[in-house]
Amino acid sequence: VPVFPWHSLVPFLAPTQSD
Amino acid sequence: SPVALPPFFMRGSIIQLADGELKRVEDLKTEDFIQSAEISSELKIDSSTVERIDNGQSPNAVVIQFSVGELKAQVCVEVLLEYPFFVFGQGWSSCCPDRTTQLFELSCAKLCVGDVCVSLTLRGLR
Repeated sequence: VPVFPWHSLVPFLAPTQSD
Repeated sequence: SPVALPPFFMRGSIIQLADGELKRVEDLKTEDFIQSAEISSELKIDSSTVERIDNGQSPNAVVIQFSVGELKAQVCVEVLLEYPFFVFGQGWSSCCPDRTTQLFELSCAKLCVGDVCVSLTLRGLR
């Protein structure tokens, strides 16, 4: 059974400079 | 459909959280994403608010404009109608929940302007 990492499910949107 | 659907949105898919815990995609909660990002050295959760939803290049696609993070960076993504996003406090949501349920067997709410989605960005970018 394949296991997928949690971060594959969430879109990676433009990096912001906030932190 | 000309675009391959990601397999991990299919109901029953096994997802590994950052602490190693395994959950089914349909059982994921907002806290799972927040906690996974908290222990990630590279990734950070951002809040991305849906600003606009327009028709895409093909009839089964939409262009979603997000306002990302504290700086409200405007980002557009083109996705299939059935592509699910995770809305804070609500769960999986897509522009066409019926199609998402039909194709992935994943229960979905309707994604609307104003919804705040979970998105990722890199840590330490300044």
